[in-house]
Amino acid sequence: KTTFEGHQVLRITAQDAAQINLLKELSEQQHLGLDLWMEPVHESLPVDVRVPFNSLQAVRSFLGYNHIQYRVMIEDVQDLLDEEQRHMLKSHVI
Amino acid sequence: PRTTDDFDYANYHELSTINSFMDMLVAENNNLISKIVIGQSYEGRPLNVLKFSTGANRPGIWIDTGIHAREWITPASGIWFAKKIVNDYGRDSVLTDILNNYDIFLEIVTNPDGYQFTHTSNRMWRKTRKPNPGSSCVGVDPNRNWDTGFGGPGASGNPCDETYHGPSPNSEPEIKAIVDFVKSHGNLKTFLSIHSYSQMLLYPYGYKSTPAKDQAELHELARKATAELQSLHNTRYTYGSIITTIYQADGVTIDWTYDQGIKYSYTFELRDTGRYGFVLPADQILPTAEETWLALMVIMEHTKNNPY
Repeated sequence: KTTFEGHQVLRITAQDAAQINLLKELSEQQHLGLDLWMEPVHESLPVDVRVPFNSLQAVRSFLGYNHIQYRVMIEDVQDLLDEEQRHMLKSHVI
Repeated sequence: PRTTDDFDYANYHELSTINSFMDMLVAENNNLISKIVIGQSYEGRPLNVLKFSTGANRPGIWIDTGIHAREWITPASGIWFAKKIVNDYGRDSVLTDILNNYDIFLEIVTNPDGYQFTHTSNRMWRKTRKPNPGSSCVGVDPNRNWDTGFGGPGASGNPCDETYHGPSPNSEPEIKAIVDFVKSHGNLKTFLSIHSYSQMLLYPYGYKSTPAKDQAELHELARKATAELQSLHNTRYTYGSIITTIYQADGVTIDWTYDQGIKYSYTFELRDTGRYGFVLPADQILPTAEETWLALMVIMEHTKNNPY
């Protein structure tokens, strides 16, 4: 069973087309295992990306180095899924 | 639950529970609803469609939810829509009028293999579950597998990508089944494909920037539908063509349906704006379904009032 312990979802806000291009390059780095929930297309739209724990440092460094703004949208995906699971189990009992 | 009145609409459910719900709803309302099996998924699951009908030889309105497996809010909303139709028929004059003139087809779990996989192995799975020869990566993006703009730059040729378009148009049985149904029906007037998240109502095209010939009407109808949606919980939607509102996307559902002659082809992106993504909490199911229903009604009523 796949788990998502330590995975974070970042909401990235690009300021211009150059940053969008940087994010596109980032998204093509297969070894990072990124899951683009909302893809980099235009600076008017946010980019949401699920980042595995092992890639967090690389991604956050990349964003910081290139002065690309972001915030952590989901701190730990697995926590949220566990919460969802608890709700569903409780519902089953009811 | 022993009846659909007892069903827990405010929670997410496994595939078997959704299938039981559908059978129960049909049994309770067999004068209004029938279940059609339009095909089988790759793993052999039935592709169930609820048909709401009050007469023969009617034009049709199609609604699908759950084509991307991890977008759980969409089948949860689809379940609520099904019960809402039953509750409102004969009570709500607008819906009654629609159903007295049109059939409504509702496919609640459009990608059942993927949905099952999200419950058992990988909650964040999006694609189908068919293996890709020569690759260890499984599945195709079912919203890049349609035969309009297939294989263009707004899709990926890499089986390991989330937007992999597949080896050929309609390679996925889940898509082929809908294509065959649409062609054999021949008289669908509206096609609504429901996704999440990011709060958008989109119309063709995704594969090209040329405006659809009905763009003005589609745009105005999207404005009305999203305004009605927003009126309930102040959920703000953006709207427009896929390519101008989000990005180029090739081989998508509504580009194909529009080019088949189904003028009112739309795709929804339900809540939210960026706190939970695909893990929208269950306590938001009912508000999401309720507000979305208002928009669906605007589009369905417009369809009824503007025959073509």
